[in-house]
Amino acid sequence: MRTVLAITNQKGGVGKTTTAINLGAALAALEKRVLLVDCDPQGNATRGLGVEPAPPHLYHVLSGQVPIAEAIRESGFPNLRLVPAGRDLVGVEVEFVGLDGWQYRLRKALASVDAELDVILLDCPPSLGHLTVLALAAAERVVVPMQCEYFALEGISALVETLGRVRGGFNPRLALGGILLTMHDERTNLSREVSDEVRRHFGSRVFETVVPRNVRLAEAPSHGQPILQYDIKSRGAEAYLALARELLGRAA
Amino acid sequence: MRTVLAITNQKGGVGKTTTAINLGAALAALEKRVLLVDCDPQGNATRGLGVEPAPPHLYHVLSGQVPIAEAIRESGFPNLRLVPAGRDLVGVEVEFVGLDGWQYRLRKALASVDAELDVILLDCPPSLGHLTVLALAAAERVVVPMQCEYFALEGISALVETLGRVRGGFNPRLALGGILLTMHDERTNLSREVSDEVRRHFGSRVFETVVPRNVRLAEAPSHGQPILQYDIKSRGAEAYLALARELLGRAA
Ligand SMILES: Nc1ncnc2c1ncn2[C@@H]1O[C@H](COP(=O)(O)OP(=O)(O)OP(=O)(O)O)[C@@H](O)[C@H]1O
Ligand SMILES: Nc1ncnc2c1ncn2[C@@H]1O[C@H](COP(=O)(O)OP(=O)(O)OP(=O)(O)O)[C@@H](O)[C@H]1O
Ligand SMILES: [Mg+2]
Ligand SMILES: [Mg+2]
Repeated sequence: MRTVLAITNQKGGVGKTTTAINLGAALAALEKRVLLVDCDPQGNATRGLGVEPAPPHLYHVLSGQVPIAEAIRESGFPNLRLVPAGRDLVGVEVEFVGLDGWQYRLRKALASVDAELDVILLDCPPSLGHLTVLALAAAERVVVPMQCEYFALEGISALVETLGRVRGGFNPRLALGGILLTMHDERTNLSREVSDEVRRHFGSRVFETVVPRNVRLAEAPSHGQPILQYDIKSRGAEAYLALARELLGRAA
Repeated sequence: MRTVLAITNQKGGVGKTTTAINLGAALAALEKRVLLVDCDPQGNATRGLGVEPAPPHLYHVLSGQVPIAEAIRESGFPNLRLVPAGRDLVGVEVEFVGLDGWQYRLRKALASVDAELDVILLDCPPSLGHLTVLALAAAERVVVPMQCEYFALEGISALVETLGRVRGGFNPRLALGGILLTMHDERTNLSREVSDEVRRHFGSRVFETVVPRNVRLAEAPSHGQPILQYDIKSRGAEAYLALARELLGRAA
């Protein structure tokens, strides 16, 4: 199943980082060797796993200062390792302008370690800038978390258009791995209406698994732990385990 | 009270657009002549007010194709007008690189219409790229919506650092107007803990008004209306009216 998944959506706050951390941990719990790469200068995936963003981190890998193997850290969760992000990762947005072949730097770095890995997850920032392009060039599939809210619907067509451009440009193998409905609150009509609309539009490209709104998912990062460690009995943990199984089933 | 407020936070999904639309409408209801400028290529503020993103929009103003007066639209809510955003606004992130004085383009455009206005609100995208820099160069004060969640705390120091750089660089008048706690859910400890922590850090720079999590706020944009029009009796409408009054009181 060796695969590289970009977790992306330029709409902010839709659960990209929460999905990257917890899908990563769920796949690790199912005996996959997982590497999570934090491609967001905010470093939420790094902090959410309780890892310090001290150098070397992704910036030092992309700028060619260290091989990626030197930036890989243990996450504290078995089978799950991390390449952290620090604030200077922002530099990529200006330093790479005009540099030939910059889009492939992450893909090339990952190729040097992929023999020891089953799954690589790339957590993207909420924009379609250089860092997201680097991730889309390195990925084989894209997982798109989508809140069950109105603005989330708006952003999808821009995203699908970007995926088409990337596929037509520098990464012909890129496929949509699936749309993941997140923060679903079964008490509100809004959640139901939006999820029905998304399934009408995208059909089987929407994961069966829906992640409910669950405060335990929002609490876990303040303890530096994935949900499977923080509260295995929670609905959030159940959902991400189900998602991991569904993903492995689709890839088979 | 003529003032230009940037609504910004590079953390995604914290309520920037919801605050821009509803604070704008609340100030308009209090007889202020308000212009909302959508600086996000996603165009959520534009769509949330039911306005089509057809040209001319902000991109055509910033690239010098039309004066800003030609891009201003009615919002359907008295005293509230809008400069829409379209997807080609993304072009600013690449086309302006290296262009002398590009940071001041929005500020200059707004100076030509400010005689007829009391308040200008700038809704920013979830990043610290060119569009946010344009807004920070044009603004006198910054309002920072912050979710009552863990990752929100993480992002604040990066933001405060950026504000310092902007103040030291090209906009010495830029001040922090206030931090606004949003999506506060009094049923969870997490909301209480985060808001206590924010008040400990920032004291009186945090607005007294706290916006509760209120599904009516998330429903309103799908009807193209601010909350004051969609459901004036809701807790969301109350909060944004209180915020508008608090802001006017602080500015006096
Ligand atoms: N299913 C859920 N239930 C409850 N809270 C959630 C859920 N998923 C995410 N959250 C919380 O919602 C907020 C936004 O989630 P997250 O930071 O993962 O989104 P993101 O898309 O990575 O944001 P950004 O666009 O800034 O990168 C966080 O505070 C997170 O803890
Ligand atoms: N107080 C609230 N109660 C409930 N839902 C809210 C509240 N404020 C915002 N929302 C909803 O949460 C989502 C995120 O809010 P919004 O889009 O305003 O954030 P943003 O910071 O502008 O996001 P982005 O970073 O993508 O620009 C939206 O679906 C919005 O309707
Ligand atoms: Mg994130
Ligand atoms: Mg927004």
